[in-house]
Amino acid sequence: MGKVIVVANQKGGVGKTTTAVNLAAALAFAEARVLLLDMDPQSNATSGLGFNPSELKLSIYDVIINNVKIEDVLLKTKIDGLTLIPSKIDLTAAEIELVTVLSRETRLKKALDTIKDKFDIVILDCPPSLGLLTINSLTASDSVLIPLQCEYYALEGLTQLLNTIRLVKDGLNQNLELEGILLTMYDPRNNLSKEVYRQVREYFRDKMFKSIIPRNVKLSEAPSYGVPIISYDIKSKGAESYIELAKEILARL
Amino acid sequence: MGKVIVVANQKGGVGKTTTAVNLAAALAFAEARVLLLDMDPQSNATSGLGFNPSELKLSIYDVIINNVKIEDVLLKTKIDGLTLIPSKIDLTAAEIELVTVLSRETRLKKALDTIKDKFDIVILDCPPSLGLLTINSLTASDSVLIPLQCEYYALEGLTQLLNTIRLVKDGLNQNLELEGILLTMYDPRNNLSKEVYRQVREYFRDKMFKSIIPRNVKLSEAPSYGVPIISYDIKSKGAESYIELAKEILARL
Ligand SMILES: Nc1ncnc2c1ncn2[C@@H]1O[C@H](COP(=O)(O)OP(=O)(O)OP(=O)(O)O)[C@@H](O)[C@H]1O
Ligand SMILES: Nc1ncnc2c1ncn2[C@@H]1O[C@H](COP(=O)(O)OP(=O)(O)OP(=O)(O)O)[C@@H](O)[C@H]1O
Ligand SMILES: [Mg+2]
Ligand SMILES: [Mg+2]
Repeated sequence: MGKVIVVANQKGGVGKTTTAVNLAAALAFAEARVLLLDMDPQSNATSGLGFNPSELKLSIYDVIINNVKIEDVLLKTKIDGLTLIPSKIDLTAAEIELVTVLSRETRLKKALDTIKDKFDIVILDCPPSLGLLTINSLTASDSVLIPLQCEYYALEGLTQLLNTIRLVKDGLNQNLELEGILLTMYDPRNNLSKEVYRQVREYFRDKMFKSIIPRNVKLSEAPSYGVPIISYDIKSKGAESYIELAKEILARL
Repeated sequence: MGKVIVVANQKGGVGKTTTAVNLAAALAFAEARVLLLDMDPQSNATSGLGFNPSELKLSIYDVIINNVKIEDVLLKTKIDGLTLIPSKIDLTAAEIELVTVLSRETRLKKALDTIKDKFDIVILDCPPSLGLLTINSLTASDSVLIPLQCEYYALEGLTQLLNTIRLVKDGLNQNLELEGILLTMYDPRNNLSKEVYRQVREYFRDKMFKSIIPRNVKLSEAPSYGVPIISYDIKSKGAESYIELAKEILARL
């Protein structure tokens, strides 16, 4: 019950939010009960599902910092079976406010553990950093899904991320496993894409998802309408690839 | 003397490092004396210029946290006229270590002020966040260059970034100005790109650079060879656009 998967990568713009939102929606589409939790102060996952963060009264910030009950921040989305816990810009302050707070790494875990069994899968979207918001998310999770953009700088950051995951596993969360590495924005006409694919297959063959997310403009258009790709254009290559990914993950449950 | 320009945007993957490295190299190519300072723990600007961060003894971390003299961390690059101050992964710890330190927002400014006049221009590359490393960079700078990826989520984050710049200007650095908004990864065949262009021209017409950086695969290939675009392929559209940008900035000095 309630498997918690965190989508993390400190490299920016690699497709964390796009993966969190569209995987969550594709899982809900496949009849799973899904909770999506936005742990990024940019609140892209929140706006990507059609909410305006500045109009929301409560968010995950209030749960972590002000001890508001997590049930009080659940939002129903337009997608059947998909519930959202939103973030707002005040979450930026949490990175600094958490530094001097007791059990600063496990505040999210304590809150999430009280409701995760009401869902089949919980997906966390993280900011592009390895700060306390990402550490809280890794500590609260069963596994990590790493979106990897098919670019040079993205590949460079992978070792650092795997080291951080190992540190969290040793010190804060023994159960933490690697769910898999997901190639994103893959363009078969581009040598760099093919080179990244080759390198990841060589070093992480058994950890790579079979699904690969192609570069697909529909994926970048959907958020401007506040809907996931399966609502925006279910026939697009972007939608197909996230439905494939959802099937792969459901088969493992 | 020594104009300091910070390249900042909390949205990830918008072209901060690509702009910092290639603008710095293009300015040096035009005979300016340039210092590039890597304030991102990912150290992409450091590796983008051919250095291996894990092999370096000292970095900007030692200047900000261990009071090492900033002259002791200057590195000569393969580009005439371009000097680098590198970063390493230990800079991640600085975000937390700075929280409880005296004058935590101005440590970089104090160090940079001692050497900036040895250069015509200083360029700072920032991490994708609005934490203490970015705040230190904004406080140490004369102006901010905002790379804006032609995508929906990137446009969404612009207001938050402009608010933060105003807060830093009011509280920490009265001199801070907006150098300009630079459109990056622009693709004229893509409606989203054209829509972002229209919106930025409507709301920020007088703050937009004339130069626009096109999506150009050569820009993403160059870092894997540890060289800027002007060394990798000077005839590419990517190189041309950064040379144009350098001319625009030099004309303002
Ligand atoms: N497969 C894809 N094809 C085309 N565009 C994509 C794809 N995946 C993501 N994008 C676009 O690329 C940009 C970066 O993606 P996204 O915002 O999901 O990355 P992120 O890792 O969440 O970024 P951040 O580090 O800022 O949180 C967005 O504008 C998104 O719409
Ligand atoms: N104009 C462009 N055309 C094609 N690719 C580009 C362009 N600009 C940047 N890139 C590539 O896009 C990716 C993101 O760019 P870059 O790393 O410079 O962004 P960033 O804002 O510094 O990211 P971060 O937020 O992680 O620091 C990189 O792989 C880079 O090589
Ligand atoms: Mg994101
Ligand atoms: Mg960068």
